[in-house]
Amino acid sequence: MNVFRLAGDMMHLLSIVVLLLKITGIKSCRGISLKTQELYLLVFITRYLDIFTNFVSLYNTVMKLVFLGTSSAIVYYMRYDRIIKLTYDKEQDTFKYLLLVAPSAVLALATSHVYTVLEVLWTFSIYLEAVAIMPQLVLLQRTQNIDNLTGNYVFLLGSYRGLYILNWIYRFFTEKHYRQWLVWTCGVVQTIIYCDFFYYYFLSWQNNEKLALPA
Amino acid sequence: ELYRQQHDEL
Repeated sequence: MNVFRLAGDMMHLLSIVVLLLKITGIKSCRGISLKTQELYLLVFITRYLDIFTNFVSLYNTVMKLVFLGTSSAIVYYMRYDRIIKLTYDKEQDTFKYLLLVAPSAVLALATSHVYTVLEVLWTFSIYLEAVAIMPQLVLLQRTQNIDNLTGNYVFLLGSYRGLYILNWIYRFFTEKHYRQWLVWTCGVVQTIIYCDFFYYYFLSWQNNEKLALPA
Repeated sequence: ELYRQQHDEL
């Protein structure tokens, strides 16, 4: 494992910690898209089905369990916690699941490397992860007064994706036969989706103003 | 081997 991969994973973990701190600390999930969170939960479930059959390292197994556990907790809080669910912007969070899930499923069936259940679901998770942030970005555009934690959450997630690209570049030059066009294409698409957000995030940081995305 | 390499990330 190289330093980019580790840093990427830590950013990912940190983004989840920031989100959980926001939700449980101030008992509010304002500005957070439940749809994106549920899609991430689906991504983790479909990708980590190999948790018992494909042992890579203790680090991987623990991280998989952490991601599954924390994303389940976030969805649980937003859906069922008596106080927190009241702060969810349900009317604004209108992105259609099917718009993201259906194309991912079709593409997974069409392009899977091997046709086993695990492999098709893994491919599905790669496609779905690339676009799962979209409901969140749409919701951010609609939210006035985005709070710092929400802005930082999305920034950390975007950084995780960027660092993974550096990790792939590193692996491409240091490992034999490391050719993963599917993963790379999806990863680059996913990172491009964040570009607009990054632009406004840095602008607000530079001008010391509150983050706001133009509609 | 290819499978392992493809699936060793998170």
